[in-house]
Amino acid sequence: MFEARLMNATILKKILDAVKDLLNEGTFDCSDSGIQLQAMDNSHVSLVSLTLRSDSFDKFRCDRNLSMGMNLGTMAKILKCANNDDTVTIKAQDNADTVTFMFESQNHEKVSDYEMKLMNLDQEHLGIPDTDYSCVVRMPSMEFARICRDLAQFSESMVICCTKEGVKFSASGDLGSANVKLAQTSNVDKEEEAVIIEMQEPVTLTFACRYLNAFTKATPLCNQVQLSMSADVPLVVEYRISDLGHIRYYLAPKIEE
Amino acid sequence: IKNQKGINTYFTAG
Repeated sequence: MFEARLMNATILKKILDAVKDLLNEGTFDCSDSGIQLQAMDNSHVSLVSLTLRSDSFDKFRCDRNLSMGMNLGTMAKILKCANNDDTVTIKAQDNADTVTFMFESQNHEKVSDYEMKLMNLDQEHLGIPDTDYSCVVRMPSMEFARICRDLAQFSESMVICCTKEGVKFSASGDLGSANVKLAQTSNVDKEEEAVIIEMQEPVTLTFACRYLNAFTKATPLCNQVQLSMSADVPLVVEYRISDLGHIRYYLAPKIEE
Repeated sequence: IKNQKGINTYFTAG
């Protein structure tokens, strides 16, 4: 038996919004420790890794490890049927071929349940080692979304250059070029507005704007985003999900052929 | 020309 309850549907809606542009389907691996989803986008250029910790759910029961392959488009449709302040309970029997989403209104007067067929997904699971990155940038997530949107007008790709002074985002194409420089915040009054750079070595990497823009769909989940970079390895774009866990996007850099 | 490798080439299976 698997059962996980959240007092508020909003967070689950935001999580689905953050992944559904990149992934059509995904396997939710459920265990005692929580729920994990790892999947590559269709073109295998980026990887999404979602972790939700069991102790942050309002109720969590997982008698045996369970892998539930879900169509994320269908899941998003079902979650649209929940009001933001509804309690959401996700339920599945062991070895079941369906999962049930139950929504309960705050006054307990409306209860709805939606059953969804599970899928057998043959997805490659990747081991992601803990890595020390040359540069780690923390910045307001809205600012990052804005920069990705603005620079995508100029080019398919964006160069991110990080030094200890700051981080520079650049794009150039037929229309012209754009550069946005952010200096490290000198006086941190409000932590969520700060730009903080931890640098071991300066890094310059190029990435596809299309994917960066897809990652910024997670902006409503967290005020801050963390970008971790080292030469010639995937960028990690991380959004924390309050005390519930995090969503990390990995993106392969563009390299000279 | 810049291109990108598959993300799975950076990580090990498992």
